[in-house]
Amino acid sequence: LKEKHKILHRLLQNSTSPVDL
Amino acid sequence: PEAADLRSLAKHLYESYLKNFPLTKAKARAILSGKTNDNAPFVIHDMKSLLEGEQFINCCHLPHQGQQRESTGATLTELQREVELRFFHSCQSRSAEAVSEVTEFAKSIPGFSILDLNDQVTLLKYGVIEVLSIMMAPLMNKDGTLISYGQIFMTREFLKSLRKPFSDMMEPKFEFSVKFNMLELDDSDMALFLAVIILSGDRPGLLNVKPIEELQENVLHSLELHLKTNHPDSLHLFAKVLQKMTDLRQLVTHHVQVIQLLKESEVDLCLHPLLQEIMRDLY
Repeated sequence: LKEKHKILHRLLQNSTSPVDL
Repeated sequence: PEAADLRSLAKHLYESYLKNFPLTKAKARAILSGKTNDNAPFVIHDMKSLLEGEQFINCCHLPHQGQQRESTGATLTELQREVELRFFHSCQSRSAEAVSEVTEFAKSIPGFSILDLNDQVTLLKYGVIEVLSIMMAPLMNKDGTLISYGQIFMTREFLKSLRKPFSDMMEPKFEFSVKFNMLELDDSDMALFLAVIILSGDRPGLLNVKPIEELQENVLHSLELHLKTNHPDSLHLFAKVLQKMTDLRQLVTHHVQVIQLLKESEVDLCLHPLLQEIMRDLY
């Protein structure tokens, strides 16, 4: 499932929230 | 000692809520009732005021096609169409930011981060639109909603006047919010309720339900105790709050249907990648 949800996965793994939204 | 633990959990989640969500219910209600020292919000009630208020909305990275077309003599209908789409895109950008805020809040729930990573993804995928819908309630009254961090008030009538299916998007949220606001929950109650929603053990495809249900049970106990303390005169409030979870699921199902319709009817529509991930195969 995490493969199909790469951005959500990244948000969960990063310690801080800012990602390339 | 057990009650002390539950109170400590409520305090922790409230602090995380204040840290992660920029517009609290307390602030939103102050703006809506005019009891704030800040300027009153800019009111959007028609296409003209939407164009005027657009500079406040976070859509700077999107091309302002409408403004470019204006100088080349596009018809009013074409311009209106573009303004609606542009507004929809800016709503998407804000929604994606809000998903990021909800993720950070979820990660702060004790025990969430040690759940199976696939299950964390599932809980967010299915929970996030419910959480965002419930968080809209404090921003709304029967006449309209605050947007853009409380800088703008958009009227319910204007949202209803947009072309279909844009016009169908917000009305169910207003109907839900007006009833939900009658429960008069405050930000500390909301923090616990959001955690309960996120920790739903019946989401499709969960691999390991038991630890999620155990975490949720603990938060439920904390919510029950907190509501009794915070609202001593409100009878059966805990049960009433939990009943809202059923309405929330219907609200999300409707929202997903409208997005599907939009994808079919709007050739120019481009869904934000994060929202695409969440919507894909959802119900």
